Amino acid sequence: EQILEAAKSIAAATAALVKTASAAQRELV
Amino acid sequence: MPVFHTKTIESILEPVAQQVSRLVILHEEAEDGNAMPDLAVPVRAVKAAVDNLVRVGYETVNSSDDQILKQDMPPALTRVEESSLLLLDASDLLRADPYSGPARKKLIEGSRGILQGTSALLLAFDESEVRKIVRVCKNVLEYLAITEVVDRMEDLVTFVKNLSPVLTRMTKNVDAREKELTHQVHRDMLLRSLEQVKNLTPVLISGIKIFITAKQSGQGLVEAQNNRDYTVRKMSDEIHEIIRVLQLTTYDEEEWD
Repeated sequence: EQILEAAKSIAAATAALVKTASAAQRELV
Repeated sequence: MPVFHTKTIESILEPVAQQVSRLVILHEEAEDGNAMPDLAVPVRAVKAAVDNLVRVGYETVNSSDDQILKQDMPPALTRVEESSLLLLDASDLLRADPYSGPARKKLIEGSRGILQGTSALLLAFDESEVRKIVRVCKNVLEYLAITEVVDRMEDLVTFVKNLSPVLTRMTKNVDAREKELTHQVHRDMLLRSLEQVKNLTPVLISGIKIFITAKQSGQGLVEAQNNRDYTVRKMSDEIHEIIRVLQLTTYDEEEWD
């Protein structure tokens, strides 16, 4: 259970990071 | 065809997988890109989550008696940890140069690595959970194997008393697993075999009863024995099929196709 919760946190944090990076790129495309 | 074979893994990884592919596409379409914003804060959040996962992961490895899990989980944790270092590098490089090409590459490589490492970790954990269910199934098989020594009514009472809780546990576990799977074909296969086992259980008990009666009366013994053994074989085959399907992933089937 703890593993699943920890994996959820990583996935959410990574998705947020990548979204921020994508947002900057998208302005150009 | 679903990419992730359980709903839990899918719900965790699907959103981040989509974000990562979007970033890769954007990177490919606009190689030099716009200036990147300062990513220090979101990268620190990822690093904190990674540190927590590594801690929890090793706790799980140390407290488990599953040797395969002990072997499979550390490389996945290393992959996640190393990928988070790439993100930190990317963040540092971008602070110095918001247009840095190597930083963008590290950002993609790092986020992709986290996705792959977390996926490998969840898969290792999931396979370990499946092995627990398989052990319960094998427990039922062991009980079925001793059917042939049940030749008195008292033995039959003990046999049923012992078999029932294991069978109930197997049914409950397989039922829950079936609901977790994203692949409809695998779900249907599990449901079908489980239904067969449920239907055959009273047939088996009745078959043993007939065998005991035949043994006492000395009439129709061979036929009663054959019928009992046939039911045991049918039930065992279905449980072996359940074990096989439990260990399948969508990937296996694609490979087979």
